[in-house]
Amino acid sequence: ELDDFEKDEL
Amino acid sequence: MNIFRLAGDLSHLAAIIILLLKIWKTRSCAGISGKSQILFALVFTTRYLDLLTSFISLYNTCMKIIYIGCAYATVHLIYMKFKATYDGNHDTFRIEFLIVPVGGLSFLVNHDFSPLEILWTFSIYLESVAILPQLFLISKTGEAETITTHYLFCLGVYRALYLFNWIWRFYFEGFFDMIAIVAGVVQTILYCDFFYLYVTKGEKVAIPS
Repeated sequence: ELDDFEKDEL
Repeated sequence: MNIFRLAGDLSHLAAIIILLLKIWKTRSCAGISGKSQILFALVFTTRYLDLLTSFISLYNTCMKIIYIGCAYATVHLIYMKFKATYDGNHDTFRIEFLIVPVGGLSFLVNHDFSPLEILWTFSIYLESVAILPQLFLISKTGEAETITTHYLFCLGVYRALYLFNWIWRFYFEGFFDMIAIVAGVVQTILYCDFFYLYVTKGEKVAIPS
């Protein structure tokens, strides 16, 4: 799920 | 980080540097849409506010600072330093017709109704259409300088590479961001017409108006 991925993309 | 995302970031960085150097070296922003550059500066400002709140990596922080710095430097060169060479008669795309709908959509369709998340969503939607004033300007003048076509090619390729990055991350990490993917597909499709001309026409690109 998205929320365990920080917005690590530019 | 995967090869597609790194290649995409480097292509994006190359585009930003190519444009900045082109304007600086030729001391002219002829053929460049100042409105698109304003939109890109807005995209980076609203997307990279997390510079103030979270540290992800040195790479992430450096690239964000470079992107924001170059975007504002480019806008400054166009509207201040080399204003005399700005092609205002052809750069007439109404960007409020982009900002307002994109702003509304980012309130309606987002992952989380928090200020940072809505601003991030706004930046994703805005980036997908930010190149329209530039493509519109080229279609009006009927041609683009070679260096401008290289700038557009790198800029178009960057988000196309990000699409492969998202396929990679879905397959290997289970990461999946529908908002970024849909906007990225729209953004890349907008370049297709230009890509075709860039590849077939080689140097002089003339987008039929």
